[in-house]
Amino acid sequence: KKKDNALLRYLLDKDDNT
Amino acid sequence: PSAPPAGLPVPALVLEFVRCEQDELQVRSKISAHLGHLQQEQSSRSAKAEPLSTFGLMCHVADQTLFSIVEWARSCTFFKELKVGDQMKLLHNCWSELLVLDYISRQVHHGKQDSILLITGQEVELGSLLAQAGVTLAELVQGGQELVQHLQELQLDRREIACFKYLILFNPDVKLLENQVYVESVYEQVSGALLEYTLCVYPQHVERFSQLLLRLPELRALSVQAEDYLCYKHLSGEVPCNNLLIEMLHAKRA
Repeated sequence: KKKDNALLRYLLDKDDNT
Repeated sequence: PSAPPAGLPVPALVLEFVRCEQDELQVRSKISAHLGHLQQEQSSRSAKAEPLSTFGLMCHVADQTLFSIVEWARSCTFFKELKVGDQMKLLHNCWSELLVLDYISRQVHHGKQDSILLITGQEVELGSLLAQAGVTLAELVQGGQELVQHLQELQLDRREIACFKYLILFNPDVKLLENQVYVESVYEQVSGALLEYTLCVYPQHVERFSQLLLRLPELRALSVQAEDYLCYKHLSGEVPCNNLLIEMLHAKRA
């Protein structure tokens, strides 16, 4: 299930968004 | 409306929401460029590549629109306050509603009953779409047209659409959030700002706020229908490989 969310997590996590 | 009656300012929060809106032309050119690239890639891979079907085109547009929805959410002050886990839960809950709202709000201003205007500027004739469609898609399109008509009658404006996006994103019904209280308080603030906005810009229409809010469950119902339809198409292998769209479908059904 974790793998399913990988792209969204990447998009939210990238750059300054911590 | 360009300005409210003298003495009644547009609520600051509503102005902030409008300021955070993405530039439609920029989003359009980004998505169009992506689609152009995709079609080029397809035709270079095979000499007799079939042109994208209307459904395939709409899936690609929806997928790319989802990327821009995530970008928009990340730019919101309120959203930034949340941890990624909560951000994901909120987006999993509302991605299809935000997609339907994007579609509906474009249709409201497009003003043509017999065609759909995509963000890319392409127009899809409803007649030809419905001719190939089954009952489910026909019902979906019909439901969409009815909601568009309701909102056209209300003359929904772009500030109200901006508020809708926040009411949808910060849905207080989403469960198991780390920061539930915060999401509820944002929802309250946004609905308060929308109420204030409708009272100051449409003072002759005191029912406006409640009439606007009544449209949200209709939008929700449409988005559930649209998701079911997409799931069915996905399971029968008809949804082109769209990363984010399919990931969202999986996440919600998991």
